[in-house]
Amino acid sequence: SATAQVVHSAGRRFIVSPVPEARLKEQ
Amino acid sequence: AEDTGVRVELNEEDDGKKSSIALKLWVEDPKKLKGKYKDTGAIEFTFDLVNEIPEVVAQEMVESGFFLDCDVKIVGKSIRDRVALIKWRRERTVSPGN
Repeated sequence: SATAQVVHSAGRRFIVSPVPEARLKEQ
Repeated sequence: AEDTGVRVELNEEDDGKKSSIALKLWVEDPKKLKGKYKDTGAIEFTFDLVNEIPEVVAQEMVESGFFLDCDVKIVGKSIRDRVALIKWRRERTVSPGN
């Protein structure tokens, strides 16, 4: 899986995941 | 809302009750950012609609290395716009008589 977790020092959890292709703005 | 180049969407169905809600943020148009953007993908996080401030979360994203400090305002505004929309929708869907 391409997901990754980043936990900020304040305790917030950020999860990085692929951008859904259908939601990408058309170039 | 203004097109900031940063998209923020709900990452779960809003039941209209929970104060903490899952959001997903990603960059649609890197040219609208001031700093050089490293394409990391979408960032999923939870946001407390009652107790949290969008700009503080944006600052945490900067400190976590997702964005440069010069873009903290644009990221904060993007989150703020989405949060305002969620709150507005909730107000409209409050059942009559409550």
